[in-house]
Amino acid sequence: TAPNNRHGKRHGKKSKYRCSKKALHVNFKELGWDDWIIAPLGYEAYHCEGVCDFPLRSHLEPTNHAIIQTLMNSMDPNSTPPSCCVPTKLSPISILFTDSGNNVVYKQYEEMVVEQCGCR
Amino acid sequence: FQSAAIISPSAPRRNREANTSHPHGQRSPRLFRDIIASSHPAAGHHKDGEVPKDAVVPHEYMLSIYRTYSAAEKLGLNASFFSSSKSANTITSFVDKGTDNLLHSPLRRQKYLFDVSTLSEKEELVGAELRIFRKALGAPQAAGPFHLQLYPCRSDKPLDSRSLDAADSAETGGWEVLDVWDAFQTQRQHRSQLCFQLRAVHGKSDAEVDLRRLGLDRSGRGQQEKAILVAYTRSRKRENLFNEMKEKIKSRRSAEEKPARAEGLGEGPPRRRRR
Repeated sequence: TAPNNRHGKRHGKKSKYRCSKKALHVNFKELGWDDWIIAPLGYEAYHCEGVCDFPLRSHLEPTNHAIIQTLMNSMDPNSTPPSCCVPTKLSPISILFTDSGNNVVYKQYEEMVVEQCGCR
Repeated sequence: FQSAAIISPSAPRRNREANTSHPHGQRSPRLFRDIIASSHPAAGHHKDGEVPKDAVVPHEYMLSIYRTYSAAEKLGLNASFFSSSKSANTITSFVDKGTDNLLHSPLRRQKYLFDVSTLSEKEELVGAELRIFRKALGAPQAAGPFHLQLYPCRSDKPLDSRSLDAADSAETGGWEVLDVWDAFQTQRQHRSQLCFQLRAVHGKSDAEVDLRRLGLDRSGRGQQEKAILVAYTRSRKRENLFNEMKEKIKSRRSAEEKPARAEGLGEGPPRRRRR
């Protein structure tokens, strides 16, 4: 069972290391893609970072396998690695770019922005 | 509930800066301005002379599609929500390469040529339209309606037609949109070029009129007034952004290598390019 602290309050610091969504700004110019991407120049992609430690919180929507793996990791960290903090929900973005024939193309690319993180 | 609107970048800057407002008078949300601010200078809000000469300047129609759909996206609406997208997730524009044969006077026929070789065969075509800009001529040249008729170049089976009121069309210019989906089914199968032929007849007669009298001649048109062919496609498979990138690098590399090879700059056997 999770250790109860005397005051019943959450550990602010610990939750910071848990699996959660973090900022990640992608700059197409820095990637060198600005010669074919017209818009946008960049966007907020976010990323998932943090530990998946026991017990896994429900908002992380763990699979049953992730629950088992996390349990085994908590019993013997050397035997099993923890489950992974990954994007569980993603959304698309629109990109305006020029194709190999210099035609202007609008395309909606799926799974470009992290909406939610979880343990898998 | 939030509103989304199309703002034409060519609207007078003063008007646009002062109040980026929705056509129905509501103030546009800040995110809209973000979208405008975050796009490439070539995307329409550059000062003249700032865009590099060889840069591709997107057509205003494509800019408006991008702005509307990406703003809707930020609101959680999918582009397919808009009927104008025809549920496509890819919209490609091809600029007309045809020219008017000035020796022919009057200009009774026009040919519109498009290179659609980059259109992927793997994607399902859900719509295609030819957009032709008609200039305002001021005084009407003749009374009564005109009928624009569009054909494939090698067939006399009409693709689409539009009626123009002589008085209206003389006073206001605008874009004539003709459906050319059929042309993709017949011509596209074995050719990377699409060719259309346009003519106009007056009223019920079959007499062809001079297209210049309808403001359709192509002389002196800027990039933004050129006709474009817009293809709406839907890819069944999830698109991989890196595929796009690899294609780009490959086409860029072949473009770089072509002149070098032509000039024989590479002495001896071609050196392997360090990856």
